[in-house]
Amino acid sequence: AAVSTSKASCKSLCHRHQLFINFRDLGWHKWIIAPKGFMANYCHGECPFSLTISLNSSNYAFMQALMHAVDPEVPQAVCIPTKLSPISMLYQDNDDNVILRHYEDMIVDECGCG
Amino acid sequence: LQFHEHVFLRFLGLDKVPSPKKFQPVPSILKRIFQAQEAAASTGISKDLCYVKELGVRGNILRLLPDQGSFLYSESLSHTSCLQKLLSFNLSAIGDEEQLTMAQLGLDLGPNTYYNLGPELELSLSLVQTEPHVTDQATPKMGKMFTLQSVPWPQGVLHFNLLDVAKRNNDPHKNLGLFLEIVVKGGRASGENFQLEGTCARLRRSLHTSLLVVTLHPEQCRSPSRKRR
Repeated sequence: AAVSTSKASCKSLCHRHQLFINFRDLGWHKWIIAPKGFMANYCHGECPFSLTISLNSSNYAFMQALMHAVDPEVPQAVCIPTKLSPISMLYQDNDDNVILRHYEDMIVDECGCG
Repeated sequence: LQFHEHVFLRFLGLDKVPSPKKFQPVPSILKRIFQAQEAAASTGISKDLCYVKELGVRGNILRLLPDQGSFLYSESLSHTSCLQKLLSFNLSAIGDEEQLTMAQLGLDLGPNTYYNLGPELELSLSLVQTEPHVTDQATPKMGKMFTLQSVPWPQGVLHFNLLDVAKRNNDPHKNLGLFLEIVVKGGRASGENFQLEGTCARLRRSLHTSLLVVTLHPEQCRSPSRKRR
């Protein structure tokens, strides 16, 4: 039988929320040479069963959403990053050393139900 | 935004907020590497963050260490000695767990526009035993000379690979100490005289030395996974 699911509005569905942290707001522009800030995006939103297929989800998420629809005791699939990218930071430390450091998986590019 | 600053700083490998008095000049090589990385990240091209293509070495942390040494003025300067300088680099910023993959000394003798085709110089680098964090030792204890190089006339930046020297010396609680001497070998090609003192004074003014160090952080850079058979 068709499983009835809550009509989640678009806004509440799992998607990437953009958040830019400007280093100047933290007073860090005095020692971070570049970049001027970084995208601290995050993933948030529901993963209803009816949409798991279209929400860039894993098969596991599809199964978990199906199980949740049948037995609400089973937790819903969650909204997680599915594509990440690195950042590089050029800064100066207290010994006047100029440091360039790469950090991977720092920026959330895409989200999905996992 | 209640921002747990100390957490982010520790993540960056820092124990407190740096408060530099003035920004050091950023060498073009670091700018180039930074911009290449930014461009790759913005176009979604995945790049090996643990290999510095521009330098041809593995590593994910690049540091430019300023020289904290000082010029030496001693009467015993031979009449052709142009300058003697103690070079001192503070290696304590390098974490114990980091692997050193590059240590490149940069000697910027200034633009060759200062000199019209002369004089020829001879440049020597020797190790010295430095006390931790003492930068203006009057008479350094000389160690082995490891570079002797002739330079047709003062020009641009000269690079020297100090990886072995730095590895042998990489006791993070000590500075890497070197002794630099520049000797004038000869006048201009035409044999005319030139003002030794004026040339050396200009060299002392324009000389800029720094050490570019690349390290690999093993937790952030797993060795490249073996190809599946």
